[in-house]
Amino acid sequence: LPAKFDWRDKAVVAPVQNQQACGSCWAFSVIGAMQSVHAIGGSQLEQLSVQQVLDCSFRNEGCNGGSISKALSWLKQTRVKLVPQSEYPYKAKTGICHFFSPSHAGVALMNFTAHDFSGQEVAMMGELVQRGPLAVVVDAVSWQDYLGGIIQHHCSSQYSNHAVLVVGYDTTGDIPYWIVQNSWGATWGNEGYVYIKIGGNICGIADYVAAVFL
Amino acid sequence: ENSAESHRRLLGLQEAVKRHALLNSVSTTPQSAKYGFTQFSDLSQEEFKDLYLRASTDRAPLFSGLKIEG
Repeated sequence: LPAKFDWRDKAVVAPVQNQQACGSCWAFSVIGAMQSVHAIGGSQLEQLSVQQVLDCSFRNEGCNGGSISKALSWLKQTRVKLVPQSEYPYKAKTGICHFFSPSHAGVALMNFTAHDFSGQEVAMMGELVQRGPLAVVVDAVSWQDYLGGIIQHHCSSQYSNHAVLVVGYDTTGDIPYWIVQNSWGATWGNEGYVYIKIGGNICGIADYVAAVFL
Repeated sequence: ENSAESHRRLLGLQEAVKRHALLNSVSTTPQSAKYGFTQFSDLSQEEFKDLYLRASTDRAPLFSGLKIEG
């Protein structure tokens, strides 16, 4: 594995989004993984509709919350095509699901894997390099006050409450860390990103790790 | 009503100052995380959780290693 790897260097990670006052992190995380893997496959990087997942993933609860696993299971079972964000823009409110004809262009999920990598974060680095950005759940209670730097403390595992996207890692310095894209806007943290120490399952980053296949 | 809202926000900020001191107390290296005022600082921790931390806990099987064939 390379000592440092960042999918942003390959121009396959979309800009940081802002979920606003809507509990839609789970949808941003899933969409982030899908649009990156789509771009890794050779397509142009295109922002896909978070609102479509928010409105249509019926086993989740829209802005009241949801889970990565339920969203991915729904995408896999229905083979629904996700349309570009420009066609179904984000409103930060749960709305009525808009349907598109089967001939409408979009990106569908073929399959996904989900594993617990706790105690195996080196293998998780391999998963990131091999599969693309990873949708994960974390404990983000202390992130309310996070300004920047590498999180090493005050973050529990097994009490996940927030979904984010792991886009890279860096092990070249004294403290190896994950590079994680959040959905609270680019003014939060390190220009919208948070760095989490690798090893020790800090913030529960390795508890639930999903990779997508298109 | 505005006064009640202002008071609530002031309490949120006072609570935040205490949290920052605790969180920064173990920042021992230059790379360590720093904590301070963000766009969420005027929310109480409960309000923050209610609004932004809405992902359900997911569980997955333990990663069993890469398969080696042949």
